[in-house]
Amino acid sequence: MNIFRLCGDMSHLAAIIILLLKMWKTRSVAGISGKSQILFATVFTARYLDLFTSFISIYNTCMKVFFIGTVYFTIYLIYMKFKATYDSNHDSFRVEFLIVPVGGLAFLVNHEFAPLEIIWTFSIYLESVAILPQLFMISKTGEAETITSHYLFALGSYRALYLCNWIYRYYAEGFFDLIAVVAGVVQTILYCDFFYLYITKVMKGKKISLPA
Amino acid sequence: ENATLVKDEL
Repeated sequence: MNIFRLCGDMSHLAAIIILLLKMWKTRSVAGISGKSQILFATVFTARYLDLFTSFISIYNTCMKVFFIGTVYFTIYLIYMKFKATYDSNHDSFRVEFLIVPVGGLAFLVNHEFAPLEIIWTFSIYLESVAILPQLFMISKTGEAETITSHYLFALGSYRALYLCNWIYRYYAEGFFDLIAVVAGVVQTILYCDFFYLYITKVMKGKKISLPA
Repeated sequence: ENATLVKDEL
């Protein structure tokens, strides 16, 4: 564990807590893409299959349980409890256009052609594009609530911090995982225009409103 | 090879 990865995990944790607070306090899921949350649930389920078979540390297990628990709770809030406030018309990204290519790529490009490894690779590739339905929804509605912007900033920062973690681990431990790094770079790049909007607007107390 | 490496990251 290193400071970059710890900050990354805390940023990820903060993003999930911000999202839950937004939903619980406002009792509304307006502006939140249910499809992205379903993709994140798929990512965590595929990645944490070893939750019960390989024990790394208390921290690792607790975080995995928390991530899986909260993402399914988020889906419950979106599609059941606060279903009336879910904006399905704007959450219209065709996720099959993500899942099929990512699934195919996981079969073709992986570290080892073994079931658990391919499923892990699938979760890495899927995570790098899982935010697209959410970004697409914001571009369609033309705006994002400030709290949603904070959620996205924390979520985007988590993988950017993981990139720093991989640089550190490369020099400190000689650890290098090309698949995770390339997917992490793609994932972080997807947030760049949002980061720009966040820093130029939200940091100055303005709301993010894209030219619809 | 990374495959044998235990996945210790979240």
